[in-house]
Amino acid sequence: TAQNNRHGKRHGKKSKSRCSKKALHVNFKELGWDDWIIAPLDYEAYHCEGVCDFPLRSHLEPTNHAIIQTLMNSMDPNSTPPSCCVPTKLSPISILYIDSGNNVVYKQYEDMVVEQCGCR
Amino acid sequence: SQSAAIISSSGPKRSKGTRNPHDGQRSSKFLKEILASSPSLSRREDFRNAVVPHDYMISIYRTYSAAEKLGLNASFFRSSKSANTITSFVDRGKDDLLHSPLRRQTYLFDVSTLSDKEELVGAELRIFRKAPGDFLMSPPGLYNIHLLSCRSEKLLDSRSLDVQDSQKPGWEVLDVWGMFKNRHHTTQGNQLCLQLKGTFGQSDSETDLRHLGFGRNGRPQQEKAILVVYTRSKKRENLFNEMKEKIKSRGSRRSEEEEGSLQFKARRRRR
Repeated sequence: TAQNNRHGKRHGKKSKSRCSKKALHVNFKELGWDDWIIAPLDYEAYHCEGVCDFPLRSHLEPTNHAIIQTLMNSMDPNSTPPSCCVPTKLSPISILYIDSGNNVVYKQYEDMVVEQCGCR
Repeated sequence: SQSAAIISSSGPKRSKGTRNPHDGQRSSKFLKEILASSPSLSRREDFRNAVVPHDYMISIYRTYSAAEKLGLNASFFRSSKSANTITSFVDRGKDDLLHSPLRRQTYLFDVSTLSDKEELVGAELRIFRKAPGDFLMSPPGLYNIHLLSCRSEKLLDSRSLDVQDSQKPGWEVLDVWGMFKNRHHTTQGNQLCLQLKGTFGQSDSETDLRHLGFGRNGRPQQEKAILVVYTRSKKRENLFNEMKEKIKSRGSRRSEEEEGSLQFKARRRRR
């Protein structure tokens, strides 16, 4: 067993970070989408990254299936993969763009920004 | 670019699973189409410059995106009519007969991109009224503007104007939602046609719309009338649908251009 330091983190073996929200800056200009998207030209989308290992924290809002899968994985990693770190809550953003008829359109696109990550 | 790399590399591998074996190929093919269709920077700028968004659309975007950042849902705003898509169509009508009085003005909109799958929740016509320079030509008093459907001449909305009082230019907003309720009866093909007329006081005689500030000549793009349509999509839209539409329209434009050039060559050969 690795001893915890005063911040509750483990010394020794390189540990993978737990499932959490990480930065993901999307630049529509770099994607080449600035020929039809008027605004915004970039935004913070975030992404989910990290491991879902035993014991799963409650803030990750695991499904019952994820709890079982994580338990199975902790007992035998070769038989079952860990559950997946994925977005569990997303929010929309407003986009102003030019449609195929050259009309200017405002649209609220759902699920564009990761608000919360969890294990599923 | 990160997501693009993920799609193209994992596409064929994923096809080994239970998913449709064509999914990966289709997405990588689509990705190739996207990359191939990306025009050069100068062409992109030309395209962007050709479409000038009206201030009204920019203000809608600014208001709702600011509200989103504060955690408010844009659909709570009364002006949005609980819509999540607001499309602006620019007027294609023209005023001819330069020297004769402009009794009626026809507003034409190409609404072919409106999807039947989306629920229409509101529509309005926004017409920019210039400060009429020659308002002295009109007798003082109250004028009325009436908006009619071209086909049935059914009155859609009307508004009173005091030309002497309202010297400031501004936008007149007329409700055309009534016309959209029976859209298939009112559109001719993909064209939506509206007619504006002005009357003086209680009389039925139609006045010259130029004297009221509605003349179209010399108007910049920003001052052209717009039809604003509010829709609500039931299913979750994905951005790739927009990209697909763009590719399709570029493809048809390209084939039209090619066809035009072939016809020109044939004509030259005949000559």
